[in-house]
Amino acid sequence: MNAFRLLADLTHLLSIIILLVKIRTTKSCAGISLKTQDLYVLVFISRYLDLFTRPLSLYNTPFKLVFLATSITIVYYMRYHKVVKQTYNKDSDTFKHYFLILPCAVLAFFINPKFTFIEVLWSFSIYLEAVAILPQLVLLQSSSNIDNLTGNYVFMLGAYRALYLLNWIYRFFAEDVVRWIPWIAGLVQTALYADFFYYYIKSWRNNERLKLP
Amino acid sequence: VGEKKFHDEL
Repeated sequence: MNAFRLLADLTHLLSIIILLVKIRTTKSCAGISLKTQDLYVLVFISRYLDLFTRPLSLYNTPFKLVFLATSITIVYYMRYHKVVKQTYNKDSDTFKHYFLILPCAVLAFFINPKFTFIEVLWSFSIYLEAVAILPQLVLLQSSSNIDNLTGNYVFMLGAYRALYLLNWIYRFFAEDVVRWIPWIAGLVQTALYADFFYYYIKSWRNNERLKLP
Repeated sequence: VGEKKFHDEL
């Protein structure tokens, strides 16, 4: 465990808390892509099936349970809560997210640390997580104004994987750890946020409302 | 670099 890793996981947790606060206090999920949230449920379920096969960890296990529970809660709110579901921008959430799943599954089938059920699912979840933000970014681009909580949510969600990159660099030098699958996927994941980061920081510095061109 | 270490991240 190093500071980058801890900060990364806390940032990830904070992003989810921000989203839950937005949904619960404003009773609105405007600007949030249900498709991205659906993909996160799939990511966490496929990655954390190892809860049943691996020994429990005081650090990882609570995080895994929280990520599973919160992602399912968010999707539940967006689909079934009688007030929240009416605020969902269904018509702007147009990305064909199902088309992301098959290529990730094929990739996981061929590129994995070991050809076992758990390892292939783990690889699938790493690949899918890398691209799961795409529907959300497309939705933001079609929104004329992005509220602060939504902007902060997406920023924290992107920052988390960027911090993992620093953690991997640290571990490479300090612990000789080499992990090509998460490294490359994490790099792609972070790169997808580059545009968003640019406009987020620009609007923050100019004290303006965030808007993507 | 052991197998065990592989899944020590979230």
